[in-house]
Amino acid sequence: LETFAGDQVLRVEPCNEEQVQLLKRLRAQQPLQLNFWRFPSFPNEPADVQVPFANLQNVKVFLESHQIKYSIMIEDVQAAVDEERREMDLNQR
Amino acid sequence: RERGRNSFNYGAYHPLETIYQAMDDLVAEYPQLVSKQQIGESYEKRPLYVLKFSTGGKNRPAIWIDAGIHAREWVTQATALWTARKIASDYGYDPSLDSLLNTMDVFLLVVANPDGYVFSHTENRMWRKTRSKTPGSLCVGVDPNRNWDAGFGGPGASNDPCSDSYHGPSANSEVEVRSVVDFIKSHGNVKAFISIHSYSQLLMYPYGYTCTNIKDHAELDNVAKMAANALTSLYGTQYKVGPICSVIYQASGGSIDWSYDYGIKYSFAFELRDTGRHGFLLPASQIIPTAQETWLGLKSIFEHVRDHPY
Repeated sequence: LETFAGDQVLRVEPCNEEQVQLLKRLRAQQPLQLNFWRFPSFPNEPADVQVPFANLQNVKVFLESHQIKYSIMIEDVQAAVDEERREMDLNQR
Repeated sequence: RERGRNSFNYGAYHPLETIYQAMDDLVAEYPQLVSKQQIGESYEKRPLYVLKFSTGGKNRPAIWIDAGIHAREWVTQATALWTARKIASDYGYDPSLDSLLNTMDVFLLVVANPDGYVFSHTENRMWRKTRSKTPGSLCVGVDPNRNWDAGFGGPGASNDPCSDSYHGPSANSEVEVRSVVDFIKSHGNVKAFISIHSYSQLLMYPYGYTCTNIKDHAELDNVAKMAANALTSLYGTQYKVGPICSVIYQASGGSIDWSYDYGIKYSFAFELRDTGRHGFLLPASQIIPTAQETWLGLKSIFEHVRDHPY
């Protein structure tokens, strides 16, 4: 099973068209293994992206160096998965 | 083993086999109203089943609903299953539903992407695509909501097989998409096409492949706003309403763009309750509330379609 330990989901908020384009370029970077839950679209529309733990630093540096605003929406994806599994077990019982 | 209305837990997520069994149980319980039809099979040879709700007649005008084309959005398939039982159990008690089903049929594809659904349950919780193999690439799967013949390959879809929004080698290349297209075409009398997803609470209508307004913009906007208001009335869940392109982003090859261009005026896509704070891991305790509020939105659309034949 693939695990998502340490993966985070970032909510990124581009404020202009240039930042949207930068996010689109980021999205095309396959080695970063980014999983966009909500794709970059228009200025002031948030994009949500799941970032593997190993690439968190690179992505955050990229965003910060281009003054692109972001916040951490999910601290640890695996913790959320574990919590859901716990709930599912409870339901099944 | 969960069987029948008294023991099946609609407030939980289930593996594919259990969902298919629950569909069979529903058919067995309401044989006068519900039947099951196989419209094809997935890339990995899993059956694609639709539930047909019909009170009789021949080739009546119909409403199509599909759920879970993006595998990981589990609350979608769960909502569809709850909705199936709601339609079956409320018929005969809800005058609005009665009048709908006395003139129209409803088709419900509960699991539109069964291979992806199984994969998301067993291998990768965040899987969204199909599981078809792409020659010459190690990456697997196509985004089935970029694979329809509507601005195929245009903006908002990727030509990289490794991308989560890969549009596939050609329109309808995915058997899951082709099966629906063939079914809708062979039926010939579908009047509404509703696709259910789940992320960030939106109710959208065409277009996504272009940012120009459709000719029925005013009417569909009005219908969508009424449906969103009905939905919000239950728990206060806020929905954003509008064309895909302006409400979310430009995305080509989407299902409701195809259905609209094919002539199905009432084409809508729901993005159900999911703030993103849980991602696609909407807590199980929210399944039934999500389904309940969605039902109000769906019914509002049903009523408009019933009352505005074309």
